[in-house]
Amino acid sequence: SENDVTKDEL
Amino acid sequence: MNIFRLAGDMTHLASVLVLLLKIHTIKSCAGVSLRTQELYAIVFATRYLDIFTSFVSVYNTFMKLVFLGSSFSIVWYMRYHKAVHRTYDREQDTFRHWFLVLPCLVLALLIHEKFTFLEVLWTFSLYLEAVAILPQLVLLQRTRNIDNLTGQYIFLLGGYRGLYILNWIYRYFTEPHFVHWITWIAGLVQTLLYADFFYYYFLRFIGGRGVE
Repeated sequence: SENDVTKDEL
Repeated sequence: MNIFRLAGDMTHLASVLVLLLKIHTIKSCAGVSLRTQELYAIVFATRYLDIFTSFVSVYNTFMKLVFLGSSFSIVWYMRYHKAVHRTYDREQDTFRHWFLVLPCLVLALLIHEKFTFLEVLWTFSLYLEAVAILPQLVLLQRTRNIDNLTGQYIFLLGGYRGLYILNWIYRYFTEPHFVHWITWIAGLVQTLLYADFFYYYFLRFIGGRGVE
């Protein structure tokens, strides 16, 4: 989902 | 991954290495706020809870382990290592940092992207990181002069989130639907808190003196 995109950052 | 985010991560890594270098080699934490280090340990502990549940890349997992390991070992060094603890300025490092934790937790419960346990704690870590530097900046003003390593540590720590802002701008223009107001505002507040430090830090380069 779009939110998972954020979680690729530290 | 883009050049801004890579530069940001490397700057963050450099800040941690500079601090570990100072503490491990010269066994000194003079001018370093234990309270800021404790807040950062909480920031990483609550931000990387998904380290075992969601795999993004080897790089991502490796860096998370580095930041978790270094932040907790720095706190351990400053609290329990005799030689290092002796150089800790307890009388001056008095910012009530626990007063920062609760408001950040309440704010995360009110403003978040998804109301799930992991997401709320992750949002909490963003808010807490934004203010985690305050004890260090207060200590800085009290201890007047600081050594170069501590100055470089703070400079790199402040710079990394600034580079992340460039990364967010880049991703906003290159990736559809990449909008994360919470992350952006927290990151902006965090970087702005360093504004006056950056000012004096650059004066130092111009004046060639220690950080006053």
